[in-house]
Amino acid sequence: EVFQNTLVDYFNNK
Amino acid sequence: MLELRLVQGSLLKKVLDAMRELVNDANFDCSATGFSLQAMDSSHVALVALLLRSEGFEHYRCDRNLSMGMNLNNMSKMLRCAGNDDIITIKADDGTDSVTFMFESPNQDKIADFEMKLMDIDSEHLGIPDAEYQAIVRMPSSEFARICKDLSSIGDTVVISVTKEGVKFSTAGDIGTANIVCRQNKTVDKPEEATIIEMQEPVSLTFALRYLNSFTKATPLSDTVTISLSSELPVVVEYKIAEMGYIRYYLAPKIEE
Repeated sequence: EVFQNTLVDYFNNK
Repeated sequence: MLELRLVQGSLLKKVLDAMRELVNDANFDCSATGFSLQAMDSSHVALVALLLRSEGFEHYRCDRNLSMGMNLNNMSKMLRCAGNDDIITIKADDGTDSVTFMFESPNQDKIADFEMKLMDIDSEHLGIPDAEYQAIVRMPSSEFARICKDLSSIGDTVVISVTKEGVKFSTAGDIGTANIVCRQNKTVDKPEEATIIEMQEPVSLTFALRYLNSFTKATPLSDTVTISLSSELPVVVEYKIAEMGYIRYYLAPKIEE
C-alpha cells in the first residue's frame, strides 16, 4: 500500500 | 504600526494566486526581515513558505513583529480589486483586528482602501532544516507546469527520477503510461530556457500530481523553477521572486511499503 508521511513527521520528529 | 508599500502591486496578486488553492487560512508574519508566511495544507503533506524581503518594498515600516491571520480567498477577493499597474500598500495598527490594503493608480488619480478583518489562526510553524540534496534540477517553470498538467490526465502520481542522462517524469493510469525525459541543456539562447541538473547521486521519488499542479500556480512569478530531491525527504519546488525573495513548496513523497 502507498502512503504519505506528513511534513510534521519529517521536520519535527526526524 | 505596519506600512508596506509595494510598487509592483500585481506581484502580491500573483503570490495569492500561487497559494490559495493549497491553503485556506494563514498567518502572515511581518518582521524587520520581511513579509513571510509558512502554512501547510489541511492534510499536512504539503507546505508553502513565502518570503518577500523588506528591501524589495519601496517603503517598509514594521515597528515590531506582527502576525496577521488572513483568509486567503478573502484577501484575494480584495486584491482582485486592484489594477495590475496599481501600487499596493498594506497597513495595520498595533493591536488592531483588521488590515487595510490601499491601491493607488500609477498617476495617483485613483486611490482606494479596502479594510479586511483579521482572524485568529492556530498554525504549527515547522523548523525546516537546511539539507543537502542528492539532485537539484533547474528548468523553465512553464515546462514543468506543462509536464505536470499533461501527466495528470494519465495518472494520479508521478515518479521523478534523476540520473546523469536527465530527469524523467513517469506516470501510469487506467488508459496507459507516460514518460517524459528532459535532458540537461545549457546551450540555449536565454539562460531561463536552460535545463540544468546538479546530481550527487541518482534519486527516484513518487509524488501526488494533484499537489504539484497546485504548486505550478506560481509559474507567473518566475521563468524558472528549482526542484530539489533527496531520498526520504520532502521535495522542494522553489520559484524565486526577482529582487524580493521566493515561494517554496514542500511535498512529502509517497512511500511504497
